[in-house]
Amino acid sequence: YPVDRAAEDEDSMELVQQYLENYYNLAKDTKPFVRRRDGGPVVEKIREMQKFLGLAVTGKLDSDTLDMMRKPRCGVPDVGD
Amino acid sequence: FTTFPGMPKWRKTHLTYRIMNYTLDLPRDAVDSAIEEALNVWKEVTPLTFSRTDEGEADIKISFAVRDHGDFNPFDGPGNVLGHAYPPGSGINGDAHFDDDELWTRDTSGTNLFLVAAHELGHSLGLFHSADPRALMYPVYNTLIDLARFRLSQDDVNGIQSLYGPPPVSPDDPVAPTESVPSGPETPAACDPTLSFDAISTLRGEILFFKDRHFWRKSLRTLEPGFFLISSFWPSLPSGLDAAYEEISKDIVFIFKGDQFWAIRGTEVQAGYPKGIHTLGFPATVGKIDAALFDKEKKKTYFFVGDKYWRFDEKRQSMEPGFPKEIAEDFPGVDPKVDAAFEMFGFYYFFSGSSQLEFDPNARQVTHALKSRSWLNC
Repeated sequence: YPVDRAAEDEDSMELVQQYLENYYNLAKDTKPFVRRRDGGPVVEKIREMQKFLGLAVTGKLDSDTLDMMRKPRCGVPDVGD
Repeated sequence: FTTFPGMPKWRKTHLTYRIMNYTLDLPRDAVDSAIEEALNVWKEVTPLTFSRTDEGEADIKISFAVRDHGDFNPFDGPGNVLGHAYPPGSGINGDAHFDDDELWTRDTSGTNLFLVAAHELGHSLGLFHSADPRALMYPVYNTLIDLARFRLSQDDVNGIQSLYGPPPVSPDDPVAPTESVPSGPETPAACDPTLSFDAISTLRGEILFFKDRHFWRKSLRTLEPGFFLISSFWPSLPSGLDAAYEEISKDIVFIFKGDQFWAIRGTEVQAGYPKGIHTLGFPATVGKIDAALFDKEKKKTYFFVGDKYWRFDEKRQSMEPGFPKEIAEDFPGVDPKVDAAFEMFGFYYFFSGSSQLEFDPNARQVTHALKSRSWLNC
């Protein structure tokens, strides 16, 4: 079970990193996100995404946020250049 | 709403578009129709007009592609990214790309092409994403949307009009009287559950629901329909109509009552009308028709009389041989008698009493059963 959990974590980390780079202008070379950390650029971007998409702004990867990131969408970014 | 950084927008109001290739998921005419309806959504609320070209350059080039398709923005296979588009400008700018690893459909059983096209073309016109979940420009695809009730949100309208302003009022546009008709004992109530209609027609992207002396005028851009006396727009027309349809390519609405019919453009009743319905090719046994709808892809008009129907070729201007046929034969699930009918989004909508059926003419099956009043935002 712990192994699955780690694998699942790994997937969500990759998903969120990719999503924030694609749609919220997260710099490509940002250090990979660590779930426990409360601050840093990725958490700020998670907050920005949650606010834009009308989710609870927690800065955490809760299930609503993960569900939203897995929904089909437009490929144009939500913010930035 | 947001616009792209630097607020790029088209410096002209007439734009050309070209469909570069087609998905194999849908018939070509369904793709043509979805794109045209999607452009109409924006045309309705701006001064913009669009014309299609099938060769050479175009402002907006529409294409289907999978994975890497030459713009450094590869698609990602089924799901996730459905499409993308580029802001106004030359070259790739203005173009809209659709991921052909999605299953493109006319309804919502797959990914609805009309809906995604209306969103992507919003980008082609200069809109960026909206944070309003009700807005068409919200980035996440809404799998639960009811197409029959689709309309732009106020946020979408505010956004596009911040770039191009509102539509001009053209001289022959039916200018609504200063106020709708106040409801009273003799006026039909929009949300009466037993509400039925005499006749229904589209008119320049809007839908007119006729009942007794009145009609509701429903636009895709507003929640509430307007409610008016027929005589306030067309004083010479009778009330209690039998049928109506819009010959879209001629910008004419034909109105039927008894054995006569009229032709109107905007608020103008055309000279030489009314004419007898038998000039269209009906036999003398037909004294009136129940309903009519125009299929803009086929350029044919379907007339419904009792349990039978005729088909009229608008290009040849003649009734087609081999008719009448039984309605049940070609429209399984649609019971006679039909009170009113119209075509929108590639579907036929049939009204009988307080019930309405949405019919897919390609699948030849009923796809939705609704209340007749469902378009009136009840």
